[in-house]
Amino acid sequence: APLSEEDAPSEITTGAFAYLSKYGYIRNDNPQASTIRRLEDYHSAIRNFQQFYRLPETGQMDEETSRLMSYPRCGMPDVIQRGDQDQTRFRR
Amino acid sequence: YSDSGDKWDHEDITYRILNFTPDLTEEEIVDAIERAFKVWSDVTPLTFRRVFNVPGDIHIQFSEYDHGDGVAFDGNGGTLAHAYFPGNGIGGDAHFDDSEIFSVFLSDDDKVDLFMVAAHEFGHSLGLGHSSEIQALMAPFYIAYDPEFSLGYDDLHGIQSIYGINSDPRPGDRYIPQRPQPSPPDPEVERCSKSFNAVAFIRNELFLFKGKNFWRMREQGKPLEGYPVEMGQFWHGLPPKIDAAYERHDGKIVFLKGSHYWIYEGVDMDPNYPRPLHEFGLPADVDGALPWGRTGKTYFFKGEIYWRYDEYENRMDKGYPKPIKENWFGVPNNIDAVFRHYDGYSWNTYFIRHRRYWRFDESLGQVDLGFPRNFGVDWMGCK
Repeated sequence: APLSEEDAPSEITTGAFAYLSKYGYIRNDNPQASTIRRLEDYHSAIRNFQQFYRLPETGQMDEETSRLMSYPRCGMPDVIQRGDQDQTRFRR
Repeated sequence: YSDSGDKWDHEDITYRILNFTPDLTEEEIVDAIERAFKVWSDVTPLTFRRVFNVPGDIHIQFSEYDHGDGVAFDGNGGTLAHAYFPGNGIGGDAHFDDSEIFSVFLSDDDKVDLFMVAAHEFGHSLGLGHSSEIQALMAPFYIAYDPEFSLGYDDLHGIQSIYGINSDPRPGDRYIPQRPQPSPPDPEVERCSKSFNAVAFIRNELFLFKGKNFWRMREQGKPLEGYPVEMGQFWHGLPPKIDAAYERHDGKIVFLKGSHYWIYEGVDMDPNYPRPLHEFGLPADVDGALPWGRTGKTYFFKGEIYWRYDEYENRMDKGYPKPIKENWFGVPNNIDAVFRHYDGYSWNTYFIRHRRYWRFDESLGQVDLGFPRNFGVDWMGCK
């Protein structure tokens, strides 16, 4: 679920967070996670996205990452998530 | 590419078009969908047949917003379509967001080419997930209609790893793939009789090169059917009898032969290759190349010595070359090929010389007991 305005640190953009969640980079199974944890998840998700598409792994929403996310796309997630954390992975 | 793990258990796939978008005529839609299926049927044993009034394997529909599957579309832009991996019920079905403006044979920023989107979605319908190769059809992003579209290495590799190759192209195929139509096996080539020129672990498959041919292997001891295939059909411009090959940390494929090396992006040679091997700081005629995971280090072997090259820095590491016997205990000199292979649990390094191979234990730093063994028997299904 998107962060509320109160919870969301300024460096998290709701759109990017939603995008990363929708396409499998962020798990939504812990809505009670702390803000710090969410921030970590967010940057980790960006890094995973960058790694998946071989972009420079900055962990930040840089121009190149943002441009790629702006393209229209297929609605299927990039990352297939299974029941438990251990099985969350990129299916190569 | 990624493989969902789901596949159809039959080759004659049926599809049913449940409705049409008003953006195009029914004839245009049917033609785009037929062309999209043909992308996949041309390179696999699969056939696609349209059915009416009876359930099909793949149901195709155009819908807006919430359309009953729990995954709502988002209006114009954003998500264009989605599809389900093979299976019963909704499995295999492809849904197109009717808020998009679909077109055919038109490169227009405001419109989406139905053939391009459908070809991608049907890839999901057949079991492929998203590719991290941006240029691949199975990459999720829609960039533009490509009038020169042809299925690339990554997609071809992916779908053929699930369904195998189309060994009997049908007459009248309109879509002629520019990439490999593997040739019939060459009876003169005895995969078990000699050693290999080079072996490389590329995109999670083992590629074994001998003379002008290569074999592919997904599982140890089970070379894919339809091989060997001539290297030149796959990697255009590559000469036969290469010395070594490896997948670099960035996904590029490097081939070495004699005093030169070639770099390929998938099946396409990068511009300005081949280039002289002395740019690596290496002599001609290396025996083998061994990339070391994502460290960016690559080991090169020749005769009794080896080098360690830093791919990020583009230079040989200091202190090299060194004698093979200094750090690779039990590994012979004058190898034919070397590769690293993931067996599902851990990585092992294998050295091949003539018809024998040695398994090197990375944690112990020495060749495992019981080696060398017969490579053909253990790896190539030879008796």
